Amino acid sequence: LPGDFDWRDHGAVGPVKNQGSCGSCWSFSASGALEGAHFLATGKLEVLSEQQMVDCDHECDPSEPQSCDSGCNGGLMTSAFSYLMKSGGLESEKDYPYSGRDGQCKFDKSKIVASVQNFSVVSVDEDQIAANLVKHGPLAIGINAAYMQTYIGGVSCPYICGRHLDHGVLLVGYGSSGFAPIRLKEKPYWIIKNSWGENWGEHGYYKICRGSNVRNKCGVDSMVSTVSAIHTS
Amino acid sequence: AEDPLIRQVVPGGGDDNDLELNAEHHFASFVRRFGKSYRDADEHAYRLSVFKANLRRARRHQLLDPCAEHGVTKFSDLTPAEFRRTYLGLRKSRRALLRELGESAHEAPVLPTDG
Repeated sequence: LPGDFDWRDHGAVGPVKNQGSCGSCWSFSASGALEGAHFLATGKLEVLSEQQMVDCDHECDPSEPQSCDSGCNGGLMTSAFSYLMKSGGLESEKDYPYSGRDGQCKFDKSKIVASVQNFSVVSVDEDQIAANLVKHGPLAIGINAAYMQTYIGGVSCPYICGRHLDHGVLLVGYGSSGFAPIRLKEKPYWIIKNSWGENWGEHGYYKICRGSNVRNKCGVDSMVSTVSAIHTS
Repeated sequence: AEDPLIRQVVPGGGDDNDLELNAEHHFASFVRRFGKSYRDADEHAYRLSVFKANLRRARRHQLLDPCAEHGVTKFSDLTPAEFRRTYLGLRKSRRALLRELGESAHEAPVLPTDG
């Protein structure tokens, strides 16, 4: 595994988006993972629609049938991947733009630009997460967002952080040497793309520590999924 | 001059008063910067009280998370509950997650990580 890796340097990550006042983070996480997978499959970066999932995806978690994707009221990335496999794929952001509100489904199958071939859940192991990131592209992950409301920049590594997952984001890379003054040493970190606009965090991104002595900080390793795309023209 | 290995992470000292004194100034700057508007004076006063609580919270986060920078963000006029309700949306119970991880249907194969 490379010591540092960032899919932004390889053109697999689209612009930072803004979900607005809508609990649709899960759809941004899922679309970001598919944007990356589609880039790996085709060499082309397509900015994909979240609104299609907000409006049309009502897929339920097979292990908990009362927990279903529900637009601005929340959802789950793996359920979204199931929906995308069933529906055929995602339209582009341009064809099905984001409104930040629940609306009627206006999905047009003829406008699909990216399709899911398969998806998997990655084990709670930082090396496996890094390997899947490098091999398959950006990963959809869950995180505990308690510290994100006040985050401005740097490598977040709270002494205490719950592992209850409440926010869906996109893991796009990792670094080996974020400086941690309190611990007087270089600290490795994950690079996470958020969906709260560019004027949040580090131009829309969040860094959180990783490594054997801080593993699964804020639950970051515990819900990781990877997706692969099929070529569509 | 502060010992970098030992930091106070509980309230104390005179910082609370400084924070209170500067909060209105910070709030005015926050409102301008993020283009916030409130429907009336009551709402404005309530949001100022929430903002003050979030300044204290940001300072707690800074002490508990010293490698990062915490402070005023565009969410500083929201209570934690409002923030969760409006901006977070991952529907997942821990129980369901563990069950899902136990299922093999969608488990990613183990990849080599050495060399």
